[in-house]
Order: sequence, then structure tokens, then C-alpha cells
Amino acid sequence: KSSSNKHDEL
Amino acid sequence: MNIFRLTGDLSHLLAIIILLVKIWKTRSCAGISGKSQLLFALVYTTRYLDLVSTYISAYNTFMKLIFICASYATVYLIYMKFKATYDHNHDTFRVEFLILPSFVLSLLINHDFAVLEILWTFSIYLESVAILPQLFLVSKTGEAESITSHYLFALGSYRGLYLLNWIYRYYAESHYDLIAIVAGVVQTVLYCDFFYLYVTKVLKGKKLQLPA
Repeated sequence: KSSSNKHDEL
Repeated sequence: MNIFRLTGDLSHLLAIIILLVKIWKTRSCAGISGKSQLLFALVYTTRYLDLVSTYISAYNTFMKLIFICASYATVYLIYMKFKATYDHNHDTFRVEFLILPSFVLSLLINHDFAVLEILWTFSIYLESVAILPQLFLVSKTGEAESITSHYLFALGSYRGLYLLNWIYRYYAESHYDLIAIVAGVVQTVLYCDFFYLYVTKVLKGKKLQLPA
């Protein structure tokens, strides 16, 4: 899955 | 979390610490682009606004806070405390040429047309080019102190390691984010010329000096 509102990286 | 991301994050952290310690110990920010540091402060501020809306992990929150605080501390040292040593005559890159296109692009190409998402996208685009004023300053003066070179190497390695992290995540978790990947490739490519000079000169004990 591309794109999600949750960006879990810095 | 995988080894590439962890070493990428640690390399990023190391870069920020090297710069802060260098300025503090030498009581001077000569050779450092204040403009690049202002851009990084803007990058972290716009990207980490999700600190107030989304919780990911203690690690994530901790690192974000460190990056924001350290970038503001660096800007404070350059523009306030050690202002007299700031090389503003050579730090003449026009940052509006980076900020405005990054912002327009983030309005055009994003995952979701929402305020936080656009600011996140803007920060990704801006980060990819935020080092240009610093590289411009080095090219203008024709040289960089070894410690500045170590800073640039650690900062450049961080996004390079993230590229490996994204390859890993694509295969291991079927996760990918094209915006981050394309910007990350651009960011890493901008450092390539510097990486070459770093390996061929700085690691052999020579000063980073550009050919006249």
C-alpha cells in the first residue's frame, strides 16, 4: 500500500 | 524498524550533534550556511506537526523532539550567539527559489489535499534541496573544514540509508511511499559529488579543497 496519513518515519 | 532505518536515523542524529558541538567548541559558525540550517528548522517544524495529532512510538516522538530542538538551537547559535562569526557574505543562496517551488509542488503532488498532509509533503520536498545553500557556500569559498565535511557526510548518509530502508520495506512489508522515495533519491544524488571528494580527500587526511 502506498500513502497513508500516518507517516511512521522521521 | 530495520537496521537501515536505525542506522539512517543515528547518522542523522550524529550529523546534527557534530554541527552543534563544532559550533559550540570553536565558538564559531564559519563555513556553515545559516540558510541551510533555517531551511532544516522549517523542514522539521512542518513535518513534525503530527506530534500533536498522531502517536507512533516513544522512539518516534523522542527523535522528532530532538531534531526540532537541535535545529532551533543551531539557528540560534548562528544568527544570535555567534553571529559575528557567521559567513553571511558567502551565504548568498536565494532560498525563495527552494521554498516556493517546494510549496507549489506540494500543492500539486501529494497523497491527500489536507493541511497537515501538504505541510508534510512540503517538508519532504524542501528537505531534499535544503543542503544546497551549504554546498553553494562550500563551492564559493572553495573549501570546507574536516569537521564540516564529516557533518555533510553523516547528513548525506542518512537519506542514502533511508533508500535501503525503503527497498527493504517494499519487499518485507509491501510498504512504499513514492513521494518520499523520489525526493530521497534527489536528496542523495545532490550529495554524490561531495561523497566522492570526501572519500578521495578527507578520509586520506586532506582538507576538502575544490580545484581552483
